[in-house]
Amino acid sequence: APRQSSISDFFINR
Amino acid sequence: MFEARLAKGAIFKKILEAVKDLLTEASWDCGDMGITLQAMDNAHVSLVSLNLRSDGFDKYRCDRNLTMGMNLGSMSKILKCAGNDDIVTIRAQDNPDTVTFVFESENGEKQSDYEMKLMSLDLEHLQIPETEYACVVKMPAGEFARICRDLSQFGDSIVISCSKQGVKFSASGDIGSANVKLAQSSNVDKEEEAVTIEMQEPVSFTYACRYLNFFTKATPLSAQVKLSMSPEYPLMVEYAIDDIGQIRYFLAPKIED
Repeated sequence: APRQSSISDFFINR
Repeated sequence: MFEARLAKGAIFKKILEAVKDLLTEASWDCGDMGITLQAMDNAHVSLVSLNLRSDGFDKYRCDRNLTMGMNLGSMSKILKCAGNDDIVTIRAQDNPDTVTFVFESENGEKQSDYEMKLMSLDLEHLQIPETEYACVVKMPAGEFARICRDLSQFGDSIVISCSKQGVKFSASGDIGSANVKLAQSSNVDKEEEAVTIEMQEPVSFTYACRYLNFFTKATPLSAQVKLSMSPEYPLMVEYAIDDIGQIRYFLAPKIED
């Protein structure tokens, strides 16, 4: 089954 | 002093319904330009970004930028006390410990105020990079909610595929599989009922039903929803909020290892 990725994989901490 | 007055107070009621199941607490950032809120769910799978422009309010005053940390369950309880036709005013002092919600009936004969304690929240703030999306689908918000609800019965994921032919929603699981295809509207009398697709390249991504169903709690805010997809980028689900702003949900995709 595909793995759930995280928002922080895509958006950078400001 | 901070004061924001909205004659269509029901908008605040709908906004709380649209976020309270996904987020337990969030910071409301108030400044000259308006009110913004950005928060991730507990699992950091999705991100909510709300923007309400100051010029969309009937009255807006913000002497000093302020951040108000609120428990959204408590805020929702308070907004449920407002009537659908009530005028809602949110008020706070500079450096506040509390925020006050004032509800006035249309005829001005009933006025209630509710004071809520603020929280000190130390939340991550993420930079959302600008991107050109590979596919942008606009469709009736009610239709999107219906499809997410229907397909959730088949599995915990929905595959959204977009091509020139249209957009396809698919799910499969123990009981079988389901596909819903929508073609671009050819003849549209009412803009609200149209399905439109802007495509640079075809895409197909897998998303968790659980979060899509949370996002569709925003359906009462807007007749149309916009789905924007790109490789290496979260899905963006956007609902316009009258002429005052928008709520955007970002959802990280499921990825094959």
